[in-house]
Amino acid sequence: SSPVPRKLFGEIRTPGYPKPYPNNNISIWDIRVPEGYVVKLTFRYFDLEPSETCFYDYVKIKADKKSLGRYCGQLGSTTGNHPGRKEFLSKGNRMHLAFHSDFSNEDNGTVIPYRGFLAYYQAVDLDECDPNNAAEKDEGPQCQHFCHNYVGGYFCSCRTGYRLQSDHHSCKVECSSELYTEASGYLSSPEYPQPYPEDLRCNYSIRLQKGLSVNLKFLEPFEIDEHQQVHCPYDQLKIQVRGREIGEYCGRVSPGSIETNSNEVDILFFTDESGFSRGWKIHYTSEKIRCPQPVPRDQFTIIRNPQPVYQFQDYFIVSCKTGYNLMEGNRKLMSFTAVCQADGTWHQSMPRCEIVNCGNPTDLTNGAFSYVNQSANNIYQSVITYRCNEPYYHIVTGTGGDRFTCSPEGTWVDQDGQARIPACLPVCGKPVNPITEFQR
Amino acid sequence: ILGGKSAKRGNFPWQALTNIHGRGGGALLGDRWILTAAHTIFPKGAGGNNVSLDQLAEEADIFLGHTKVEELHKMGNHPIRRIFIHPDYNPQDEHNFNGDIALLELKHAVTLGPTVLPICLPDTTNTTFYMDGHLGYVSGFGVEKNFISNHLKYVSLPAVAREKCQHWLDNKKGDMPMVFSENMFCAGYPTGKQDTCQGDSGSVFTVLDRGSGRWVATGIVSWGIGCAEGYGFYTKILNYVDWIKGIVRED
Repeated sequence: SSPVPRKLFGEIRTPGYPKPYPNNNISIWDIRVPEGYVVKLTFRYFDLEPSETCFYDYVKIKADKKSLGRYCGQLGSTTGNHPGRKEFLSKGNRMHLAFHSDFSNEDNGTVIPYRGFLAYYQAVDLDECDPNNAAEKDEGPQCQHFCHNYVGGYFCSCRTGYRLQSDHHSCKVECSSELYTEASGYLSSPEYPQPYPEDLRCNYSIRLQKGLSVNLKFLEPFEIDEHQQVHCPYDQLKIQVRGREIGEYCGRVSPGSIETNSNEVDILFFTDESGFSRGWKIHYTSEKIRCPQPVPRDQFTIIRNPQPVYQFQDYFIVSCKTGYNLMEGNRKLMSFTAVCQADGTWHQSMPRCEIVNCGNPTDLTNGAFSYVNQSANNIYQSVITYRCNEPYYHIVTGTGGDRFTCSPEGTWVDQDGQARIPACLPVCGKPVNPITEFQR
Repeated sequence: ILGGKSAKRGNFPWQALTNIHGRGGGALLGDRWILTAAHTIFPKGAGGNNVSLDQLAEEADIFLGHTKVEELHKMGNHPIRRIFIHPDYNPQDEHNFNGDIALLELKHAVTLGPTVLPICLPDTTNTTFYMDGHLGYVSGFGVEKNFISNHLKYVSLPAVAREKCQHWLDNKKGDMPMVFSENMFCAGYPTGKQDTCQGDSGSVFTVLDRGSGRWVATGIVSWGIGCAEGYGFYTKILNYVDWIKGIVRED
């Protein structure tokens, strides 16, 4: 009995081969090749004493705890069991040969020199991925998902969304940190629309650039285990926006479409240890985040070229009607522009429009002014009239006359738009009390 | 004023009382000019004419707004900023009062009212005011019956034809060869007792323009031979209107 060294090939020969083998010989060979290989044995030369059922001399081949046959005889002999060119293949990496010769090789008193056999074996790669090559019939597949054979071995891999476990064989769903950064896409529960696995702790994160808003649209079918009385006790689909939960869903009624107004959305999916619901699928899209529609604070405010929708980086310009000033607090503004920011807010709040005030009119030396309008104030479109202290002075005006109006620019101007006020000039030669002669 | 009457307040609101080299008069133009005679500032033959105009302006007293001298003084004087003497006036020539006209610019404009009002200047196209017999009025604080008056007086005098003035003057020429230039006119009566006199110099001879209803200054009391002994001679303002406007408007 001699163990054959773990080589990739070799030969087995009967003792003394090519000389006739001795009588009363029992030779055993244990062929072993490296793991990942199987043994393939062929007889190059086979010449044993033939007998019925190989009763006298024989070689017995065994592998994988099964007999591969008992052989004897010569090529062309009517009795015996010559192996011919047969290839003996093990399932494992071992093969056992046992040779037995009886006490003689005489036939009718004549010694016939049977020379024995010469056999070659080689290690053949075992395709571990072939289920037919399973060592045990009740063994399952080598890998839960994908099996990859190579010379001398094999390895397993998993489908997308699964992770190979430490046993290098089984696959478990990997959905704890799925990241989506494209402007649009699809995400779904594992195996969708097939029932999702149990014990899931999935986290799908959508992260887009600032200024974009994610919109979620649930597709059909939508099935998550539920309870009639208790809200989502078994499995839950949660949606978080910037860390804040905005909804928890289960059941068979789709949430429809959700506008998140955020560039950061997380979808969490938790399942318990059982259930046969088909899960969910979401088509997400993105658009520039919207800002609230600008609303004037008063009836004198004008929003230039208003748009039906304002989105990130859009802006609007505000002005006032004629005779009104843009004001922010107590400060007068020359202009106003607000830009829609990435967070959906305007970078400045809406100003207000305040009526122009021209202030007190310039006093007229040797004269006075009076208000034409009843309200007697200095606001836009108020009107005053200048006059002189008659009869000692007379008024001299420009071509615009003696009426001054509070202009949109905040100045008092005459009808020609000039700001220069009239002048009171002396009246000459008009004594109030001239001399009167009586006696003639 | 000889042979005149007392003026009431408001009769001659343009009348100014001056005290530069003694009593004189003037007339308000606009609200900050005083029209007067140049010789009230640079008297003829006076040795002190070396004083500068600035100093004279500083020292001159001008009063407005009343008919009584005492009340005028109480109301306070109106300081002068500048003095303009007509370039034709020659203080050295005692016999020639040609160019006897000056303007005084007040430092502060006066507020007009019933007792302070300006006189008008004549329209340069209208010469009727100087025609023989055209009546005018002269007011002043000058001598009356040998006493300087403390009250504003006025007298009505007719303008006289140039020939009459010259003829009368020629008869007087033997004693004093006075010049009667075209820039003068005379008014009054050859033997009448109504005339202007010392202290009235600088006051204005005014006429009522009935067309406009305004009183117009046609002359400035300038010189005479005695008082109430014949005609009085006045600077003809009509010939100086451009000069006056040139100064007043420029300012």
